[in-house]
Amino acid sequence: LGTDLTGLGLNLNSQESLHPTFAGPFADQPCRAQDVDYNVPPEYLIN
Amino acid sequence: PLGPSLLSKEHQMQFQMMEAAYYHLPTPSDSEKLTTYFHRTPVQTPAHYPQSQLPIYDTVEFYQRLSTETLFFVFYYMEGSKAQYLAAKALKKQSWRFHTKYMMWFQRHEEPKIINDDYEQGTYIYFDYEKWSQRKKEGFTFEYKYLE
Amino acid sequence: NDCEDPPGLQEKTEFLLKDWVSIYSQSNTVTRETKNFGSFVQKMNMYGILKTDDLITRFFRQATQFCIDLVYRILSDQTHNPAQVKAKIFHWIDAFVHLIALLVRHSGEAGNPTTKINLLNKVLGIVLGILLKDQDIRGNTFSQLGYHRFFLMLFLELSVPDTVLESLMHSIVTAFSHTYHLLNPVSAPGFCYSWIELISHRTFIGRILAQIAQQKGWPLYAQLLMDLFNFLAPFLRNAELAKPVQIMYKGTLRVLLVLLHDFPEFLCDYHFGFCDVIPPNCIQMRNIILAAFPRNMRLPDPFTPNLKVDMLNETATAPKICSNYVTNIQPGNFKKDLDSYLKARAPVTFLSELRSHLQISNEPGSRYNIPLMNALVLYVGTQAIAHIRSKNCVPSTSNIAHSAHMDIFQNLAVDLDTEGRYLFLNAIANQLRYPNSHTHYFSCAVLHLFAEANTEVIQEQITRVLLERLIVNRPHPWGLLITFIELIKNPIYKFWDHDFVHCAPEIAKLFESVARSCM
Repeated sequence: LGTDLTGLGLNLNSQESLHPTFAGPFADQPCRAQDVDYNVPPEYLIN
Repeated sequence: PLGPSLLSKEHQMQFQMMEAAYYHLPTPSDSEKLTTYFHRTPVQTPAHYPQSQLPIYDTVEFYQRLSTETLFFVFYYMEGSKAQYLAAKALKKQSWRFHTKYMMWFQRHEEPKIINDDYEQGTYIYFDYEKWSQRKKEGFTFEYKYLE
Repeated sequence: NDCEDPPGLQEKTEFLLKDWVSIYSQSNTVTRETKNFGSFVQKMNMYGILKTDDLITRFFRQATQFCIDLVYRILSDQTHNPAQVKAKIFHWIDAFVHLIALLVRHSGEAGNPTTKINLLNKVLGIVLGILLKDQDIRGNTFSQLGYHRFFLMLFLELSVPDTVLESLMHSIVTAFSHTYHLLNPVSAPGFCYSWIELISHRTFIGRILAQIAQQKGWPLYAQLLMDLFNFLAPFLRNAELAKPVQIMYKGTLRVLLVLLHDFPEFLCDYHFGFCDVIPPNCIQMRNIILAAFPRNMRLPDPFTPNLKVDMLNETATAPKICSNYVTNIQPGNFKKDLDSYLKARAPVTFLSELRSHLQISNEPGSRYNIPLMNALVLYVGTQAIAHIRSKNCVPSTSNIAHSAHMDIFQNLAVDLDTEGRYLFLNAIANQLRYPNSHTHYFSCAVLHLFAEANTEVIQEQITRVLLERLIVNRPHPWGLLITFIELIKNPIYKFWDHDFVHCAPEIAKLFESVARSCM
């Protein structure tokens, strides 16, 4: 009967696109805000 | 009606290579830039901890509900990420201003005594990330060229 | 060419690489790094590395080999804890990648992209070659880690917001797509898990499917998905999946769901080629592709009573099929006979020879040429639609009968064995998608075949082919639903009179539950 595709960790009803936070084919959670690289002002890169 | 089909020699060979690779699956952090503090390495937490994040986590509104200290933590420990960006936006909405030379967040404690085109001067609260605490600074000159 | 590297090149390469890694670790501000890069390039020049194209190639090959050897050394060194191992490896690879990205970014004149892209292709080709050789030599001890890191970080470095790199985006994505295609899992099964990570990375998908103008990246990505299905197909042909296959299969489902959600038009346009390679028993995976419909389309509820599909505007429009399927109708004289039969219903022998063209072996389970079957069915169907429209009619179950096109379909239904007819009916069912002229025509065609069947076996098999696509977990293609609903609702098909509908209590119950949700 296949798989319940709602259980693969993707928010299929999301109004937003999924690919910007797609965490990869083996991850069962989308990327969190701290996982996604962002083009922050260079001054924020404080290291 | 196609029924099962036997793997050809070539496919069996491919399967062996796949199987060998299966024991060294890529982990999420293999695909992420090296960060100083937070790697994308999921840690198994007790099942009764929330295992999935709420979709609202990704919004400025959510970050505005976080305490100032939390926002500073996100800002300084999740560098270069969307979380840092959202934390900065939430801080600005709470009248914090980022000083690009000291790389610290300042907030007016009262109306500045002097304001002109180049700077303002007065008493400020600032967050010192080295001592990890908020401090008051009197007679501080905030030069606008350092205002992000 | 294999002639020896000039003496001393290896030492120079190692020295320069180590030097760069230490520079890279210290410079953490953009300005300092650019200054350091400038002086490092002078050093490379001083060592004569940049003197000729051949030397540059040798340098990169040596440097890559050095990094890969280092990866295996660090992996085998048990003194480090796993987290440290990766950090150490990534530290070297990321530095090497950063050097390459800067060289690509700054090589050649500002306005001349060719030098940059040539250098990128050169480096990708070198790493590709070393990977394939390494996999051959090491076999099961091959490690994907270093290569995975290399390709991913180089793509991310070349995808940063930068005016020069942005202007090269299409060429950069094309270079990586070609490399990933050459690295496809059939050629590099030891790299398959990293490969699917690379082609489905959020930045790569965003670039190739969304940010490159006029969907020019779509054919490139379709090729990569075909590579993935080609690799998985033999392992998916059997119901029980071994764990390593299960992981790849589940990963593929995730990628398809992201595409279904964000780029359904992409799946719509390339569905035909995908159905050629997805094994017929992968019902749900195929349904994900067939269920895609354009985002600007509103699908009428399939359970709407008296839904008039032929009255829908979309039914008049043919779907885009971005596969050159007609070229699959081989050999040439078969295509010629086919066209002449469609035109003049002659030669009459054409029908009796049809099966011999489709059957390629007597081996149960692989007797038929599936791509030829799929292409033949779609070609005859599209010719039928054109023929009916040329008479200013809209295809319907009444006017698709008594035609050369339907002769062919009826002949296939009668003349093929169970396996062949299953593939034939699948070829039809694969066209039951969102509202368009193909969905409508093939829905009428399969219902017509049911109504005109001369034996109940054909009717049962039509029911099985539709049913097996409906009982799997969602999603279900719209065209499949409206066809099945019509079959069980419209009394002219006398569906409920057939014994096979009541062949077992759970089957009868299943039909009744479907019927209830339709009424």
